[in-house]
Amino acid sequence: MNIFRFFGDLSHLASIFILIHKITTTRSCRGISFKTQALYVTVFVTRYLDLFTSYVSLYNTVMKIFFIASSCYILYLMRVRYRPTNDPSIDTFRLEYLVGPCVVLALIFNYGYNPTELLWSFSIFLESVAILPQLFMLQRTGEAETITTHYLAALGAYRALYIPNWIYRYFSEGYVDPISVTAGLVQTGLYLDFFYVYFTKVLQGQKFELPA
Amino acid sequence: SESSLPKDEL
Repeated sequence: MNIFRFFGDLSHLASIFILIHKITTTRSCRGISFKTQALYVTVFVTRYLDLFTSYVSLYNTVMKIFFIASSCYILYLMRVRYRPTNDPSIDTFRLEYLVGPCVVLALIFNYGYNPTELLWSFSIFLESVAILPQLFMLQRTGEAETITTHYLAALGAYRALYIPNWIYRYFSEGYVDPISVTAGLVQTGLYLDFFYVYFTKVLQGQKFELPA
Repeated sequence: SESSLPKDEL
């Protein structure tokens, strides 16, 4: 563990608390992509199956359980409690365009041909693109509530902070995980446009609006 | 590519 990974994980935690706070205080999941949230449940469940087979640390176990539980809770909020505020007609990204290629990539790039490794690899690839339905929705509506942009910023910062973590681990432990690094760079790259608007508008006190 | 890495990251 190093500070980059630790703050990355904290940022990830913060993003989830911000999202739950947004939904429960505004009593609305308007502006949030259900598809992206469903993909995160898939990512966490397929990656953290090893909860039952290998123990890393108490920190690791608690975080894994939290990510699975909180992502399921968000689906519950969107699908049951605040269902009327969820508008599927603007959440139109086709999931098969994401899931299909991730299955293929996992079959080609993995650290072993067994179910655990294949699902782990699949989850890494899927996580890297899981935000696309959300970003696509943002692009379509052209604007976002400020709290939603804070959620996205925290979520983007999480994987961005993993990059210095990997550099640090390479030099301190000789640890290299090419699958995570490649997918992590892609994942962070997808946020660049968003971050540009976030830093130049939202953090200057303006509303998040995309040029028409 | 058959050597499994330790999965200690989240």
